[in-house]
Amino acid sequence: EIVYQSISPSDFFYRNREIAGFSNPSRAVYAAVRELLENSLDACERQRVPPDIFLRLTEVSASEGGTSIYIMRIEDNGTGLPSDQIPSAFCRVFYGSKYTLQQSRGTFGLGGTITILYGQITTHQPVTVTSSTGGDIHEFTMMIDIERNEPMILKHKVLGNKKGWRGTVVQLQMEGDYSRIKSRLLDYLKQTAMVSPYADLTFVDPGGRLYRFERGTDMMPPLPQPVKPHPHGIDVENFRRLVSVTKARSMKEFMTGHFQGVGSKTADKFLKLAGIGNRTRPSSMKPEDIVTLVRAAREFKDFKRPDASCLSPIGEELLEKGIRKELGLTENDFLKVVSRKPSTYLGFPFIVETALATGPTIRKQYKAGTTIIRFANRIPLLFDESSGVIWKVVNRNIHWDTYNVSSDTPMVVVVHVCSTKIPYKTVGKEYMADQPEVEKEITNVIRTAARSLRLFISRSIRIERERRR
Amino acid sequence: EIVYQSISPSDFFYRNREIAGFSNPSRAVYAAVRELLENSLDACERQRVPPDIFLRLTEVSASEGGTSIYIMRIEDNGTGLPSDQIPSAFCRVFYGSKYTLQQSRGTFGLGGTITILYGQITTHQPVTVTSSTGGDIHEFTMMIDIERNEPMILKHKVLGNKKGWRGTVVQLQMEGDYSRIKSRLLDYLKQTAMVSPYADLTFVDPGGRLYRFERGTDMMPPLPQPVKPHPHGIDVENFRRLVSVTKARSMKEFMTGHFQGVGSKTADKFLKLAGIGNRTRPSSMKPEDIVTLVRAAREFKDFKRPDASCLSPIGEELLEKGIRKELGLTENDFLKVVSRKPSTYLGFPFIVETALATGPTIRKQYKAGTTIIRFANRIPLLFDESSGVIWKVVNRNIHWDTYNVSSDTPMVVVVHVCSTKIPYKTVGKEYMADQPEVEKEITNVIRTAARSLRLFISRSIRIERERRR
Ligand SMILES: Nc1ncnc2c1ncn2[C@@H]1O[C@H](COP(=O)(O)OP(=O)(O)OP(=O)(O)O)[C@@H](O)[C@H]1O
Ligand SMILES: Nc1ncnc2c1ncn2[C@@H]1O[C@H](COP(=O)(O)OP(=O)(O)OP(=O)(O)O)[C@@H](O)[C@H]1O
Ligand SMILES: [Mg+2]
Ligand SMILES: [Mg+2]
Repeated sequence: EIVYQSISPSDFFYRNREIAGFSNPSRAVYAAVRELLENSLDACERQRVPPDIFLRLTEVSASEGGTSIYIMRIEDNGTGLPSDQIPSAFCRVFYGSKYTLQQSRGTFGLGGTITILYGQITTHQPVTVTSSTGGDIHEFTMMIDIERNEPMILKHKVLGNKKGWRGTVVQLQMEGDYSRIKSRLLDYLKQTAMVSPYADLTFVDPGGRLYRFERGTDMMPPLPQPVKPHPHGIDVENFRRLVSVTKARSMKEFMTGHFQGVGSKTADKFLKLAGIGNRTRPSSMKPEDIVTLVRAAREFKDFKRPDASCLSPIGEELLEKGIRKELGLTENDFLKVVSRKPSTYLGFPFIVETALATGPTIRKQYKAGTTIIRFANRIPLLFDESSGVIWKVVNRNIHWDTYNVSSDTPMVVVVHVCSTKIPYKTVGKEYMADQPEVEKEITNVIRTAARSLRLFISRSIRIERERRR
Repeated sequence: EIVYQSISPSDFFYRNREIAGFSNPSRAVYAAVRELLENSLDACERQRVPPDIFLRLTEVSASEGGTSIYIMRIEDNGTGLPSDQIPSAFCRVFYGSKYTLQQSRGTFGLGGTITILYGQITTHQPVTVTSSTGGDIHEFTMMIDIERNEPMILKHKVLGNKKGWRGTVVQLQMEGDYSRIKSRLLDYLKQTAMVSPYADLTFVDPGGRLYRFERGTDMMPPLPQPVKPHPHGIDVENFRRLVSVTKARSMKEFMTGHFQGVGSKTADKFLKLAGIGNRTRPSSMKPEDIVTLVRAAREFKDFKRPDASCLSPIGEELLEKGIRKELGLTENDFLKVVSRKPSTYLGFPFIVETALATGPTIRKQYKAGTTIIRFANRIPLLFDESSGVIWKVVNRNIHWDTYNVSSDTPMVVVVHVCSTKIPYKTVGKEYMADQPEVEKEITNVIRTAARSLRLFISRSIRIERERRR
């Protein structure tokens, strides 16, 4: 009489689409653009090709409730996908290529799929994905079997590819409300351009208006390399998984072979501290020894610092350039950019970069007080500011008065956190959880930048006083 | 060279446990208590038995990082579970009994499982679930196969049940930090007691301290009844699913048989408006007709108001009693409780109840200004206040000065939203999305209560003035 049942992952997100960011028709437009554009940027960066991305939103029909039906179409010159992967990548939740330990915007394996799901349930129209990795061009027309979390292929055409085109085109129909989200959407595109100046973005909105964000540089950031996990991130589950596939015949070989930052001497020292024999076979570790190992690994201070080759920070030079251009700063304004060394939380490497800006240009554009601009893995975060860790640091951890900043000072704080795992609190990637190590790093990098800010402000105050005499 | 793969739902939440609310060791304690207590309250209310719930958190060991290992144990006198359902209910993500259209705290089919998963990955200890529906008592010791999202049964004992006990005991070990979350946790328990005065809750904390929330009444709220969906909630996906199982041989029979609020005349009128023949076989509906039907259903004004027998509002009487007791109000204080008629959003029925309180007692307990106390389906919401729809309404939609409320007025605003589907924006149920209809209803109910508040404040001001002369 009580009925127990299970549901598929796509059914879960069909029933709870607000959880994925599709909370109302205007947010749905934002979420859809975000998910598709981030997939295209990832795909272009993956092969270090300067992105050329075309995004078009066309109104098909308006309805009484204020919402409209749009065609959303995005085209990129990225990696493309192998034809046998296209159906699952786009029409299956929890399927993707970004489950590895290297920085990318995508991470969950569901963003593109849920955008397609939302389009399907609001318009009953299939999605068309056209893609090539350099060979034939494959065009799939598909829908999602929501109860089974599986793709349904309605049509599959194979076309020749004389020009050797490589990339992906996604076209779908969806219900939405562009007018209510327009200004936020344009902010998202502007901020994307600010931290990805090598990308050339074109957006045509339902009114037919064209927005072009031109390429500022051809220099692509270095490609993040997949890395081994850092031992600070060992937990009983990933230990168990590694043991089931390892070829290591001793715990020493296991530690040096499966983790970064563990040399031969370090492995000896660590295992001795954890009370585990060097020669112990990994598969013979008892549960209580595994727990001891995990606890000891977290506290052990002598593993090498994390390998940051899996990360792709914006870099002080590009960040400064992008901010100067985006905020229109002059030499009368102050700008200080600081990029910290890599750190880890739960074994995941991360880097925090920040910029503080103030001065007459800032005072003109922004009201007095602090404006925060946030990024995570180069994704602009525009919602739920006060729920996230950056807001907490700026408003609670930094004592701005000690840096000569008053509530009247117009200031822009830019923070970028990049990691192999951003601690997002929501599937819609709206804001980050207040992970203790991440919070500490953001606090430290802002304090470092604020020291330069203090000098600038005290000097400006002094210059102002002398001018008045 | 690009590797595509899929992951299971439990693997997704293992990798992204912040998404489920387990963002750091202190929040993990809060999330675990929430998920287990809400399961127990649902189970007791399901059979209209006044809940007797015992929750104990025992410290097993402390670690250097400030976190500890706890044993968490909760016991209830609820429905219990059939023995063949226990493994999947507790050790499989997206499995449960609350996927029906009736109000309950649980809704996603994952809260208890993720709590058990968190305990398992931080301590490598299995969970023990003991339960009976009145017959034999079954005791399962289990772990989750995270990569497959399946239960692993380590032990299964069947015990006699002479006393005919019915209920469930869950015991697990987990890492956490109780001291950092203690005060919020106690607020959660107090507010739970405030809106569930028929529940008897006992909590023993790691320090051995006992907190008892005694039963205030034996009157259980009426049991929410499962209902048919309301036609405003038709979308192409659920239409398609109904068509594949329906026995209706005409669209008229389909509308009256599968939905609430559609009588014979209403079905005729609606189908005529949508341009669909009464006698059309549901299975022969073309895609474009389905879309027309869905659009027309959303705008159609003449379906009956939603059937609220699936809802369980607190009710003005119980809410008033609970608030008076919880806030310690006297007859010098003002309290106005308003409960609105049911409304729908996307076809889901919902009710908003609110209470406004001010006066000398409020001024003593709370600083000047507004304190918001939020509930969704009787669950206290204590985090991310400014991200949710209630905060938006209180701070943006209500012009408090027109109700004589100044920034100096000490005021408590209590809001309870109950629905067959709460528009949570997060898996951790922290706050609600600003669904337009829900936002509108909250705005209207607060305005209604605020009109009485205005009279009270203007009268108090007048009395104060006359006293000064
Ligand atoms: N434009 C594209 N070009 C190349 N590959 C793509 C493109 N869009 C999607 N993909 C592939 O499809 C997969 C699934 O995409 P989806 O957006 O659903 O998840 P994701 O990007 O991996 O993670 P997230 O949910 O965080 O976005 C990606 O991992 C990628 O391999
Ligand atoms: N104490 C309990 N007594 C009886 N049944 C329980 C109890 N705890 C869990 N269950 C059963 O196990 C199922 C799964 O619980 P779980 O908490 O994982 O999901 P849920 O409560 O359905 O949804 P949510 O994720 O929103 O909490 C429940 O639907 C319920 O049927
Ligand atoms: Mg993606
Ligand atoms: Mg639950």
